[in-house]
Amino acid sequence: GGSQPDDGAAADRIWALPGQPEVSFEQFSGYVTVNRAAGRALFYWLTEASIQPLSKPLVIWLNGGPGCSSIAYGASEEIGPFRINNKASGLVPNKFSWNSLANLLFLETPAGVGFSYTNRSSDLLNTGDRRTAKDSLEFLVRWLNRFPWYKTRDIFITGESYAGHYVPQLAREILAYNAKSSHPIHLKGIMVGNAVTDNYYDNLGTVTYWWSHAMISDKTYHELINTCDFSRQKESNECESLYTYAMDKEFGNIDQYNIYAPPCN
Amino acid sequence: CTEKYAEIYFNRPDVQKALHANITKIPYRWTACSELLNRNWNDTDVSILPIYRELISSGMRVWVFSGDVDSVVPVTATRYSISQLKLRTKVPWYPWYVKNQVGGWTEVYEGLTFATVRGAGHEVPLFKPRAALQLFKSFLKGEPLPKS
Repeated sequence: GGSQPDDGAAADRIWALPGQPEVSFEQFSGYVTVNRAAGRALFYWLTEASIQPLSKPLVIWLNGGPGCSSIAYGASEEIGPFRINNKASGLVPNKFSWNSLANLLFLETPAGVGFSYTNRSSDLLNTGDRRTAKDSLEFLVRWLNRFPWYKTRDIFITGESYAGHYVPQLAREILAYNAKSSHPIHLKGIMVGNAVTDNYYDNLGTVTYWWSHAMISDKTYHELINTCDFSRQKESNECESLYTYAMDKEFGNIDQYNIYAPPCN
Repeated sequence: CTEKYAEIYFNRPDVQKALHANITKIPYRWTACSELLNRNWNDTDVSILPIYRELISSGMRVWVFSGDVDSVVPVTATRYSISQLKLRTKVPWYPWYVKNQVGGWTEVYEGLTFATVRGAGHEVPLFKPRAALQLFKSFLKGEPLPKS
């Protein structure tokens, strides 16, 4: 009948998802309240390891955006045990799932992502890195109370793209928490991929990549380098126009997330 | 195109019931990315490099990887950023292998391991699942990626 945000682990057990193949591992999902006053609750999906889960670490996966769902991307497209079929009628196994090596905890953060929610609508209009890190830490502390057998396990945090912010920021929050706590969280490491890291170097490196991979002309490259201030959050109109020209007139109809793949029409 | 299937699947009432999701009847559909959040994101660090320095000095294992055919946060961007950390090299640049093929290139620095994944786009495990799994295996073990 559906769990409430602060029920125990047993209430969160998933018996089977519609169209799911038979599997040997356990799954849990549900909500953890991270801020009672605002009514903010984060949603998670735990897929335990397919072999000897008790001896395996816990790996938390975060997606970026900001605003994107780790259930949509991490779980359903990338490292999770299932892929959704093209009729969305069921699930098929992913033979390269990372749950062959670890227990995978997909976290939807911050509130407003996927099934995670807030009762204070202004939370959706003024969110950002800081609250995401704090709410994610609160989630983890409370989640470990719900699943106490993970408290002694090694924990790793991984993610991609804008999670290049979330992952190190959450790791830093955990270090600060551990410094004050008699029950430290056993965080061992982090891993990020294609991660947003530094405004200036990310932007400079991106434009350089476009030029070195022959996606833009020499002229556009030099104009971008000479016009844009890559350290700014918001670029000048002149710079924005150059970006638009590069993407609309020179890239062509490609998938920017994988330049040699056919675009999804 | 797979996120389109996710948009359908995770909005199915029977799927939400099985997941114990949406118990409060959220007034909008489940979506892979929230445009509302993205447009109203108003607190972002300009650079994460200072946090990397903190984490590395705490002794934490830090790995950074990059699919080399992504043009949104491309490998060049990541390399420019990492070079600002000015880390000493422990194991010099070499190609790593998965199933007798070059999986990418890697360098092990003091406190951070960097690896590229050859032919992978932004979502590395989607486009190169076998290579990504090898990367994950080495990361968990805390060992350099295989040289052969």
